[in-house]
Amino acid sequence: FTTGNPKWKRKNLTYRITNYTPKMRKTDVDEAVQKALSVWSNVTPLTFQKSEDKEADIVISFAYRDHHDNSPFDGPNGQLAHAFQPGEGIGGDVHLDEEEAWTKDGRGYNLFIVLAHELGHSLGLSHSNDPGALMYPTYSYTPPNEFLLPQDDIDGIQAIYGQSTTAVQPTGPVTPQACDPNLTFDAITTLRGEIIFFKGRYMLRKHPERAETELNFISLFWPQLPSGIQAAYENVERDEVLLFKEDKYWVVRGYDIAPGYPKQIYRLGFPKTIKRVNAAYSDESTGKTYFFIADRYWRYDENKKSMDHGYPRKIVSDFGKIGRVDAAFQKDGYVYFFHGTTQFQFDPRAKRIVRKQKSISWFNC
Amino acid sequence: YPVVPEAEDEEKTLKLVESYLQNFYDLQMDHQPHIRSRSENHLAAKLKEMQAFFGLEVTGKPDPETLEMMKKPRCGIPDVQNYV
Repeated sequence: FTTGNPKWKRKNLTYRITNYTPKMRKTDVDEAVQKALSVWSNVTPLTFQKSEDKEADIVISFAYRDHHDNSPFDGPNGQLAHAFQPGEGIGGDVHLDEEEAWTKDGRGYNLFIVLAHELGHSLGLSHSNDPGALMYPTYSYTPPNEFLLPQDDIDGIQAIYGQSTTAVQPTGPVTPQACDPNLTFDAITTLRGEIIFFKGRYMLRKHPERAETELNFISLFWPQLPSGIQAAYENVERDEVLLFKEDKYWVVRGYDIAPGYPKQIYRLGFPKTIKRVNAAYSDESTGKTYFFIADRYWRYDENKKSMDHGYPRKIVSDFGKIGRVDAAFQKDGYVYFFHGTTQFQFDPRAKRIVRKQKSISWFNC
Repeated sequence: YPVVPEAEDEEKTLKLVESYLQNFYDLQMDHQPHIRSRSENHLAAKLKEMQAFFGLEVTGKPDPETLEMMKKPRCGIPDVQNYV
């Protein structure tokens, strides 16, 4: 919260856009503003009405360097925008640095994302230290069509203005905490000696030489990728990682998404009845890759580039009672299967489970 | 690339750190040379506050992770509460 807890006394607020950046179409700027305002009106009783006359509670403008508010902008990058807490006059106003590369997609700086953050200040919120929060001070891109206001921001704004008037209260994504005993994973893969754990729009990155776990947005490394990766595996020999979501897959070659992806999973030999892959791992010593879907698994020969005959087979018949597999990876000759908050260590030579642990055992909690 | 001489690099780093902490952590700068040591403590304390906010290792020193965070594009509003 901002010191002194400033808030608007009225629920029905007005806004005005005084000028437009030449870098975007006027209609795209209007759309970004409306979408950013709805981020907050969707979770509170607040409403925003566009005002054509001079007065408005929130005045949005693009400004250049020193624009006479004691907070000059600094040119491209650095400070992208700022806003003023609720109040008369300049109170609630949003200033956007005209020298930034404003866009409506992942290039440059997405106007919608920055506006939604600044409007949080206009409504009385201060910065949050939750790295997944919209009110976190640094810029991070999320595809606007995938954007969900995080729970941290919902809690903050509702503490000021109360809950939404809708019958069902909106909730938002929570930032994963590495040592949360209830943490489960969407997918896991090794990547050049590190282990990458995928969860929602995040990836937890564990380097064997570093004690702490690094949390990043998937989009920070791979802006083209969607959130919610469902399966992943590393083909160490080809120095590639394959990432799956629904019926598509991407190839990361080195650290970059290879051109020409995503492709359909059916190219790998799955039948059309298969709509998604739950988990995968690749056995470097045999060149065989295992795909887990529901209670069955397929085996793919990386050298022949085709599925082996005689599959799918039942998971339980060859891997034991590990249930549905959320995520899997192979390391140092063992395969680690993740089912909810449980992790099974499987020895492919002995063909049996040799250990059962918590899902977060890799994070030095 | 031509290698930036170390002293110049240090000067640049110090300038980045000072302006970041002035902009976002309410660092007050005393430019009188005879109280340099107190302002250095003050700067280290502000640096620790910034590192704690971002969940970085709290060292009070401009280590690589801290500098990387300072270079990230961000909102112009300070992170400390007493900004009005």
